[in-house]
Amino acid sequence: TVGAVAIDKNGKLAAATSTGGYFGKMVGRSSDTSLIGCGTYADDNIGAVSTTGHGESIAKYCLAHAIIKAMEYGHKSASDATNETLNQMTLKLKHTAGAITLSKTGEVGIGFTSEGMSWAYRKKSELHYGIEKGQHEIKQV
Amino acid sequence: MEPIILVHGGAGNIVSSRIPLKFDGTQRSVEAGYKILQNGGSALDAVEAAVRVMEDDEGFNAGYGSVLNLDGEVEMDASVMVGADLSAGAVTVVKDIAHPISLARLVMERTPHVLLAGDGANRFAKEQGIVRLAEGSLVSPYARLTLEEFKKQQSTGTEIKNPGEVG
Repeated sequence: TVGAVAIDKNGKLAAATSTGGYFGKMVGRSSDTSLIGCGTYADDNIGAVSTTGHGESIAKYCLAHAIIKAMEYGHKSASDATNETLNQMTLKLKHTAGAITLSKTGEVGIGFTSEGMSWAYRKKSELHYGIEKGQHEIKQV
Repeated sequence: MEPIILVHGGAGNIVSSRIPLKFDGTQRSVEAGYKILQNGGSALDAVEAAVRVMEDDEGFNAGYGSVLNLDGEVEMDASVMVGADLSAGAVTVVKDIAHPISLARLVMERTPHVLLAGDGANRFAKEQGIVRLAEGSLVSPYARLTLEEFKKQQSTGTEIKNPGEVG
């Protein structure tokens, strides 16, 4: 699965997610990626999210929307909302996932309960990226 | 507002041989999206451009290089959402389309619906002038190998290990 979230100079947010699904899946299986609120969500008043991971769990947990609501009602930062919601989903459903989040103020949230997740973001002249837990590389571009 | 673009290239147990592909692809994806933002473009255009880069890249499970279903076919899903008015579009179980994310955007912009599936999504793509690729064009050698290993493990009754991403 791949995904992107962005905020433009006018403070407008968008989110996008695309996937081939799960290897060896049944013919005709739909994933969370196609479900708004599960794989993708964006609201200019709060933030934008794209998710990846165990699709059936993400769908049952409405993961993208749950992260946004943790920010809206729980007043969590993008990072806390992302990581706490992912941990809650994995605790409840015993499967892993990851998510990227941008808040309306441009806060970045990156989290995953899986072994790894590739991610990258650009802000001004800095490119940030990583895959493993705790990895956060920065290079000037 | 300072523009920002953030991308992911999938979660799971990423095998070490695939890590350089992931680093390279996510960075190219970010640069494609950021260029649009830097030139005053919209967040929507930026996320679409960023995802298209990864859909073209065999190193990611989307577009070319997608994992295969049990029949050995690529069936893809995509969705997009705009924060200003909560407009959204999505497609599911689409075949032989290079950029499902752009088809999802067309569903959002040119239909009264949020989600189109299977044959209906492919028919809509044709109506919109999106070229349908030759059958099997999106199947990569790595995806074929992964499915073969999965089927082998299934037939021998060995514990099935996920060789890559979880989704």
